[in-house]
Amino acid sequence: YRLFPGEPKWKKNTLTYRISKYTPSMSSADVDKAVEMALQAWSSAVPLSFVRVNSGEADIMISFETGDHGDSYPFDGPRGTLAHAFAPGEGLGGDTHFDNAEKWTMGMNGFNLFTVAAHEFGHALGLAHSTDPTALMYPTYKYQNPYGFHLPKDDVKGIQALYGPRKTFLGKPTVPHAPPHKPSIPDLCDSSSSFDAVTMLGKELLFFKDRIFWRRQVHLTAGIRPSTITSSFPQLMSNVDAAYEVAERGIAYFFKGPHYWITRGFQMQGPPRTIYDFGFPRHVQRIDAAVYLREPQKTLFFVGDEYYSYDERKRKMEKDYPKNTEEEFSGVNGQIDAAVELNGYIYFFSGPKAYKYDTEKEDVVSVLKSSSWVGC
Amino acid sequence: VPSLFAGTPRSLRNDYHLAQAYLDKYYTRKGGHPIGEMVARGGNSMVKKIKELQAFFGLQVTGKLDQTTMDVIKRPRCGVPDVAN
Repeated sequence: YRLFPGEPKWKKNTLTYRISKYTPSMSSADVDKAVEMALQAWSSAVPLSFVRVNSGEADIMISFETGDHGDSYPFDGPRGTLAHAFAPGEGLGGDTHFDNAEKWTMGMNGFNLFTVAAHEFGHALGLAHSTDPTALMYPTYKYQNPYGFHLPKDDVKGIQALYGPRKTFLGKPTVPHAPPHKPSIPDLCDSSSSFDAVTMLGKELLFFKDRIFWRRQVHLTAGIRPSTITSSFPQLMSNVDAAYEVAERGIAYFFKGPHYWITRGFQMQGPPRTIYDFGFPRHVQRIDAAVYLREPQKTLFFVGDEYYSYDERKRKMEKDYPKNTEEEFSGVNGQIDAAVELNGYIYFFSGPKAYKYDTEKEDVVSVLKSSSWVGC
Repeated sequence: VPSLFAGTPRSLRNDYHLAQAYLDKYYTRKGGHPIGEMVARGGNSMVKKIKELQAFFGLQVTGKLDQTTMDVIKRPRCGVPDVAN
């Protein structure tokens, strides 16, 4: 790896970024996503965090430009130069420009924006070009799949030479240098919030919240430990909406926005797919919770105050859905945040409450604190 | 110019200009205010930059714009120079 002369670096750990101009060759949502993932690639290795702003001056101003765009490094049309970025510093420092004449894409039919953005943000953080052909900071373009991307060793060494390693967090990563200590966990114990998603995965029970997930054995409350989602599911990063496992098939599904991923254990099985594969109507943009019921081999998907039933054998959504959740599951109040079936009971997590629902009695048999499931 | 090329005469002129622009963009130290630089055609500064490029990309350092060197020059890339800037 190489650093710039004088080794310029940011003197703060939280950097702002703003996408001030977009490109016609990609949707702005995809540009936002690619940029977020590209920054995430670096913040997974060093104690930096990135905050997006939508107006005014940001540390890293990002824009798609054409030809001569006023910084004395004009672009040259299709191919050739794809993008450039400036080393850390005031004003132009950190700014990142992409050549609008290129065909940008989230995939491979054009230049993959995640790949180029991740490289350019290396410059914006203080890395020059590397002579290691396997490094992200090698000067010439080489496609990288955004999902499952791991920063090559040479780049990790380079960026940590500037900012030191990222320490693993025990709790929510609110402040990059927050010492890994107990108090971050009681946040969950005290807060009124619930989990984003809960699922079995093999023999373990996983609870997802923001950027953290907890793993535990079903019958043991000891040895519960938090990990960052990126450490085991880099593609998911944070804020998983829903998850469920079809144990007999050994696969699990993870949902985020209109996408889902399939895993075998912790192994991602390919790129994300769209939730419309399940037969959801287009107005459904995300899932709040999902639970697989072993007996009927059906998966219930909760969206707002309604739910859908998906037949896993026939691989299709059942007719006469959606139905109203509270009408069907008496005693379960509020929107469902997460759900999981254990030993014939369905556990519904709604805010700080976990409802234990008996499908035979068709009623709630007990109500617990959500956070009691992770040892609070 | 022929001394720089191990390539065929046909693509001579285009490749030469392409290479010159590439070396000017990525292998020319431009600190502070940009300065005009008279570059003798094929002068030793061009050979020197070709050698720098070949060393950076791990190619055989010949100082000539041979095929492998031209292949690298034609690859899409980042606009940040490869030499200290």
